[in-house]
Amino acid sequence: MYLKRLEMENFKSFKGEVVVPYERGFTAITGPNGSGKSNCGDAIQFVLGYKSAKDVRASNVLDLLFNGGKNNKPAKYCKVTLVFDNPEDPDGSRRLKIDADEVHFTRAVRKTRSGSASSNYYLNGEPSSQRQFKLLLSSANARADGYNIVLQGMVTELATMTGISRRKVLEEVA
Amino acid sequence: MYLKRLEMENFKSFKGEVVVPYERGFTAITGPNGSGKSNCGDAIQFVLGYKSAKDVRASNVLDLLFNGGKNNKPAKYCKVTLVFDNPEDPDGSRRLKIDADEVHFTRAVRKTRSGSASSNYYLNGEPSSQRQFKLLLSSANARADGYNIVLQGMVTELATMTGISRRKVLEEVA
Amino acid sequence: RKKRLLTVFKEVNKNFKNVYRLLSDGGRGELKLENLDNPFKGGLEMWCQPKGKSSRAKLNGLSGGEKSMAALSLIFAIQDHDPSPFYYFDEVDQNLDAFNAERIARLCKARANSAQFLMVTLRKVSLELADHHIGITHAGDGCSRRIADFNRERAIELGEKEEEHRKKAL
Amino acid sequence: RKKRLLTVFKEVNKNFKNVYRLLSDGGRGELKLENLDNPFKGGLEMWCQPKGKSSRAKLNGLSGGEKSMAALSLIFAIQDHDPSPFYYFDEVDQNLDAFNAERIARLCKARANSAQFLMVTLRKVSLELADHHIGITHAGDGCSRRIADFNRERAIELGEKEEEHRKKAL
Ligand SMILES: Nc1ncnc2c1ncn2[C@@H]1O[C@H](COP(=O)(O)OP(=O)(O)OP(=O)(O)O)[C@@H](O)[C@H]1O
Ligand SMILES: Nc1ncnc2c1ncn2[C@@H]1O[C@H](COP(=O)(O)OP(=O)(O)OP(=O)(O)O)[C@@H](O)[C@H]1O
Ligand SMILES: [Mg+2]
Ligand SMILES: [Mg+2]
Repeated sequence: MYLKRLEMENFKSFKGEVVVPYERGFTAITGPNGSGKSNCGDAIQFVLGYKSAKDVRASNVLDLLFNGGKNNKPAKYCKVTLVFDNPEDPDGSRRLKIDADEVHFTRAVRKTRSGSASSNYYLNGEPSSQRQFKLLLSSANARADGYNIVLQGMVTELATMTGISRRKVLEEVA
Repeated sequence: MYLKRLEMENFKSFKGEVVVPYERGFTAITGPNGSGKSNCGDAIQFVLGYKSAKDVRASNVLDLLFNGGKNNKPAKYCKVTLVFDNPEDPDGSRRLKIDADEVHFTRAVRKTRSGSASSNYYLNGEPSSQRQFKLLLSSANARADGYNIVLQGMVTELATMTGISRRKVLEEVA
Repeated sequence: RKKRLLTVFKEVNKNFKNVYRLLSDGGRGELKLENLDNPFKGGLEMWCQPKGKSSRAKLNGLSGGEKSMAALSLIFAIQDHDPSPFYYFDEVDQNLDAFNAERIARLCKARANSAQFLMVTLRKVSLELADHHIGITHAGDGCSRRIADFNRERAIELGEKEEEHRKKAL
Repeated sequence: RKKRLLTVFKEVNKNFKNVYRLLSDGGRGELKLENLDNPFKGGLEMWCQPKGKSSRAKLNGLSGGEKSMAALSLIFAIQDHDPSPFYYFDEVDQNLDAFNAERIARLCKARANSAQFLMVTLRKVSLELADHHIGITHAGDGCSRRIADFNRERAIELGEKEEEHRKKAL
């Protein structure tokens, strides 16, 4: 199982549809300051289910919709899809307990007429829920709240936090 | 007025006497991780009068004495001298209100027989006090608690602190 | 609950010792629970002795880079306890010197045989070791986009080219 | 007391606008007191619009490097208000790309005509622009020392040599 690609539509600084294909092995992502590298990480967290709004650097889920940049109109809706490769193991089982070679996890947020946000989840195109995402992903150990995703600044945070907070980190792992 | 040199004796990772000469203009200090670059900054703060023990990364002033490293004996005393150039301006005044072309600020800490620490201050070799250091240095704007000394990590701290803490920074400047 | 925490602690600590020794080229590191009888009353400390340093050194006396290597050892130790199919690291090599940045990149490369590693980095040494390269940029209009036909040479150039281009422009 | 704070605020804000525009190549930045009537009841925010970005962006949505440039602008703005004979910067360019690291180094170089700047850095672009170079190292025995006869070439080599030396050793 690996992450084959990230598909974003009007997510943060990504205007319109932008696809980022990933490979197996070791991939380096680079670019100037403020170019959108960490926004891709936020897009992954957005679908996997982030713990707190601080993880995606937005106080309100509507801050995640493309704000128009310099000369465009702000978007009214955004969508992110994570496409995982999910091959059959020799014993017939699959890491993600779904009988499909590719699994698409999609989350979309729309700004309603009253200005609030409505969130929808889709699994391979069929309506789903955040709960179902979490169940499927954590059984394959692809959670958002483990240390498999290390956000910018987390290394320094882990080195300088109090011993009590660090013990709490261990408790979450247990 | 500029800092001509830093003289350290058994301060943190600097065993015995080590002198670091400085020049006017723009000087870059480099070296591997853990080599002692930030310890030089701590030595400057040690003499200028740091605000909190966190500024020199030591919970107790005795932690600033050379701890012996791999094969040496821990030191019982450490000393740091800052040597400032203090030329006479065309109008006869000097930036540091002392009638000397060079001003040596020295601070020494000794571990007493009972295990506590005794701290002594010397100005051009004559006994002095932290209060006198602060008076002389702040009239020349060479304080330890202004933003003229930016310790490692302070930039990120300033960017991510709460608005209230940032307003307190402005109050200190006022 | 206490039993679970102590079992996880023993295993993560074993991993931490191994990873820290590997990353610090022979230094010694260990995790310590402040209160073994009732771990929920105390904290968890990382004790480290980088190669060639005294064993008396405290964590708060270590340098910025040494602290990051300790924290990264803990992250790898936790990952070993609970392996995931993919990992995402966002500029974890920021305050490391060339020596340590290369050690981290080599460890990611070695582990990339059994899991996918995605690493956001600005460091040349990490760009050189990666198998694949992705470039993200914005064209001054506030819209991020992916740079097409990107590879290792262009990635290293992006960091350096900025420097050359600036030199000419000044 | 309130009057003093408001006067300092006005002056530091004026400096901040100028420095931020210079450092971000045309972006706009401004300091904002949350509660102008009673500043001691509210905080101080940095509002920034990097070049080419929307004015609707909030400080917490900016990237790591953009936040550092805002904080550095504030540091320079405070220094302009209360100039000192010498400045000491410890790895302030850690999470900047080559573009921004060079802008900071150039600003230090320009200001070094009227005050002394001492900058601890691992970045090649800052080492290239400095007038003088100091090397600090330890010989694996826990004792720090100054490297004699150090200069710009040796400084840049120290960062790169680590990389070459590693390549040969592998
Ligand atoms: N909803 C949004 N719409 C448009 N742009 C946004 C939105 N949210 C954040 N941004 C912009 O995205 C940029 C931040 O991008 P990001 O944090 O991914 O940069 P980065 O490439 O990680 O940079 P660094 O190297 O400095 O960490 C900021 O300039 C911010 O203004
Ligand atoms: N009292 C002491 N005696 C001996 N060594 C000490 C003492 N206090 C701290 N040290 C050692 O000094 C080293 C830290 O040095 P310093 O913080 O100056 O590194 P640095 O060059 O700034 O590195 P980085 O690039 O990672 O920031 C640590 O290895 C620490 O163990
Ligand atoms: Mg980033
Ligand atoms: Mg340091």
